[in-house]
Amino acid sequence: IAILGNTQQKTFAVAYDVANHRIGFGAKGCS
Amino acid sequence: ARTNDPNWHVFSVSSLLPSSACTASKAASNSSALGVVHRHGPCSPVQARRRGGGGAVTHAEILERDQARVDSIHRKVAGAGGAPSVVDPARASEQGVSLPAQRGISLGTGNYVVSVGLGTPAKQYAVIFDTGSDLSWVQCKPCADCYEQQDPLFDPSLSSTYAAVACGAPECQELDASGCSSDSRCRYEVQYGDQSQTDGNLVRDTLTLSASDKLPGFVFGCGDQNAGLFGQVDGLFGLGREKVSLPSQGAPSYGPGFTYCLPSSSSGMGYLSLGGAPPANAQFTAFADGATPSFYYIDLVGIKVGGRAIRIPATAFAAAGGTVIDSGTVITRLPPRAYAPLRAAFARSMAQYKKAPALSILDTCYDFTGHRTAQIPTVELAFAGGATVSLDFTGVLYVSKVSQACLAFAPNADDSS
Repeated sequence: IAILGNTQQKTFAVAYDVANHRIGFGAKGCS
Repeated sequence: ARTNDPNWHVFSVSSLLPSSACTASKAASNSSALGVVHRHGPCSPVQARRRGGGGAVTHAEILERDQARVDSIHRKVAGAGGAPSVVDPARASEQGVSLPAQRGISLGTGNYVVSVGLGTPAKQYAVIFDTGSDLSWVQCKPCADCYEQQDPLFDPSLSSTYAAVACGAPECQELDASGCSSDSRCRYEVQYGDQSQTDGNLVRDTLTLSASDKLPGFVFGCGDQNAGLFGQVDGLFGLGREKVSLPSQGAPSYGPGFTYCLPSSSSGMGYLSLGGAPPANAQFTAFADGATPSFYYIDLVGIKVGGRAIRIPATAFAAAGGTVIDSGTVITRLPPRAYAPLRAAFARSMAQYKKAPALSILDTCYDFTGHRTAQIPTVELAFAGGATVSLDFTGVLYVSKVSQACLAFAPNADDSS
């Protein structure tokens, strides 16, 4: 398998939208 | 200079390394989000103690442990490490318990930590947060065999809301690794892929996320025999997909989801929040099917470098078994048939810079010594459904030092792994 590691996730708001069975990436998410 | 070109990151070389001082501001006290800090950065309470008594972890060590975690994830997905194994009967007899063990993935570096409150009155504990495992645990009193940790051990006798989980309780039955002690307490054992291990009682107590956010009856492990690569953290909180995970237990109160943001620098602060609406600017991709119940699978389908799609065989990702998103793996691993063209395209764009030696698993490194500013191409990841995510600059380069900044991707061993 490929693995998306945490370095590549930095600064994104990574939203695990379990109810809708999807994952979202929001840029500049830490501010 | 391509300052205004959206396909390039232009940066000051002097800004490559993180500050040695914590620059993060604490989350507002009325916020329900937990502050996320890098375990080895200056904001980490664990690191603050390390400075007094031990050396810092090197980048090479972080990357070597990262490979151990990746190897362990591969084994678990392949099923080799996923099947329950039986505890040594002699040891089980000695403890008066007989229970199967659950082998998880390697802890690796456990890069990011949050601070949570447990018990009544609540006491704070610094714990690793991990989307690749499910059971949360902290070290507890009395402890037969605990490693030295950041804070005093959790003491059940000081909490008015503590309760043991009985053997017959559904939470005990649902935990694969459950068993009974001679006094009918539910025992758990987790063996991680790197041989780290925690054993203890399954218990429940109030989890405090903030002054206004409490989760009564939170089920977690009260570890009394723990050993391995935990450093000095007080425990680990699992954010995986199974029922016992923090998001699953928090779902009735907050909804069945969570969001985190990992800071760009080890001297900065991010957050972890349960429930809530996803950010308005988010691009979404559907969860993909996957065999391992703890992991979150997604479909990575393509990569762009400097705004141009690189040529990756259409079957490269699917043939490799899909993609897992993991908060605990540092470096993204790609099938070789995807990594090779990424590396080639990146190297073509970096031809004007002097090459630097490889850093552990990172084989494409550059020396920016003597440059005031430098530029690297953007890297975008394309997911099923059309979501395209342009990585932050800090997600493209892994900077050990100014003379050794590396493309922050690595290949898996072969296309079938």
